[in-house]
Amino acid sequence: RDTPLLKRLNVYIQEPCEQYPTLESDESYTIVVTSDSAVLEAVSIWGAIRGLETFSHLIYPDDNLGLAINQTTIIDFPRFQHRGLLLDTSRHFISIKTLKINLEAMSNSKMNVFHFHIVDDQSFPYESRSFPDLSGAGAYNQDHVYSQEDIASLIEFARQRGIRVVVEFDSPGHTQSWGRVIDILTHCYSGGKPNNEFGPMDPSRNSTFNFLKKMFSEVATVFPDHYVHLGGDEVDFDCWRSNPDVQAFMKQMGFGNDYSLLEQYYMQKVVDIVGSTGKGYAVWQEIIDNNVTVKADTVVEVWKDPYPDELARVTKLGYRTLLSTCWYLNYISYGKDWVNYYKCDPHNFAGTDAQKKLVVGGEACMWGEFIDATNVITTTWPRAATVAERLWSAANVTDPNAATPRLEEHRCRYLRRGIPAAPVNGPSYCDFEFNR
Amino acid sequence: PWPQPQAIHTTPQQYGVHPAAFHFLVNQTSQTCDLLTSALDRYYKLIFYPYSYLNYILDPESVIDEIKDKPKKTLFDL
Repeated sequence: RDTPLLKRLNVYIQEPCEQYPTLESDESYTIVVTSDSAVLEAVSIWGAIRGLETFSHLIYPDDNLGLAINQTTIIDFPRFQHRGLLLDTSRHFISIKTLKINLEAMSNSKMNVFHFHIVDDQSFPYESRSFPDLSGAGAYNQDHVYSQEDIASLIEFARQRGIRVVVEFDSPGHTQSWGRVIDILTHCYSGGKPNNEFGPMDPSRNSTFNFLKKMFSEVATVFPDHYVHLGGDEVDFDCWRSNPDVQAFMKQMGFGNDYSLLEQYYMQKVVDIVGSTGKGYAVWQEIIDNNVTVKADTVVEVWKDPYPDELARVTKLGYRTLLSTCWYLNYISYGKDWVNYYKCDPHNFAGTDAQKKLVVGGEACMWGEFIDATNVITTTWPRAATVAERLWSAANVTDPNAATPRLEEHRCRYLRRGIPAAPVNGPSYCDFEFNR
Repeated sequence: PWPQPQAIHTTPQQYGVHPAAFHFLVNQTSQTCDLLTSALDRYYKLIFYPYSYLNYILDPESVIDEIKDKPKKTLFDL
């Protein structure tokens, strides 16, 4: 009876609301709970949304009071601007409903970029307006597709939570599912004859780039974020070498036998096509490794080891950089594997302050070879939350022992909220177990 | 909270939080927009109805009765 009730949270946002979050959005906020009236102040709507999430963490079940909150003062802002999670929906299809549960889980850990790795060799589930046959022939079947309405509702669901949707259309490699009806892939040859196999996109034909021009102008209108991820990783040159037209093109271009020059030529054309739509682009680090000239605002994603050397090299070239090397969460192992994720740090490399500033954050990656809607949430959460803390919290928040009880509490919070976050710290329990 | 805020200070002083007594207020001088009002609605449900929150945001029709029909005190007891 004698404990005061908290009666209100006064919310104050300084700047007019932006419509979509960006890489430059201000997510800072303060919370003061010192009387029956608490205050949440933020510069932008995105900071207010982050502050509301924190406020919801401050309220806890209490035997006497039902729900309680302690007198608290918080001043908060993210250490890194780009705190992403990649999901791969090509190797296994993942329903829109499950993708939204994942977005909800991301917002509970203040992650703010959904890297939508939507297509790849195995399947093409994106229903294109310009080229409906791409999913017609490229999807696993007509149910395993994302319609334009699905995409729009996912983008809106993410926007409500201050999450950017950065879509990846990877090329020239990883495009087998693209070529089932549109002749854009390189025909491979054996013994001087086509062998009915296909390789990367065929850079020797203008028709390839005419297709890409149309495709990426559609993508630019469907996905509002300034950035599109162009992939560019793991290009196998064997098929290009076997094709006589590509060989002739190499001669014509004076590339000799250096097929990385052909890859550079292809990526240069693609980044110019996407650049002409006004979009920025993110690419895997191979593009830079192969000396493609890209726009200054390009974001380069490092996925190779040893990551300190890779980060030093890419930032030395002056590009904004993301780290994902140590956060491939699809590699699972028995026990507390999250401690290694927690120890990985995007500033752990030899470089100048200017180079460190170029690191804009990182991404946890969940590749889909053995992941679909049955296990994507339980495998990703709360393990990805440890990456989220690495990317949001101060650089000196590094002690996994201090983090363990807090991570347990965060996992129980996920269960209370209906999100099946798996146990990651050995035997334990939550007051409210998952029982859907 | 998770992630750990840059700076946080708490004291043992508690305040009760009751769904019938608590509400969000947007300061008169604050900017506001649809994103804020929907966020406040979402977080009210997340704080006071966590168990049915996910169903609500994924399929509001399926849950709205439950939230609407449940008298606040029952939920508070929960």
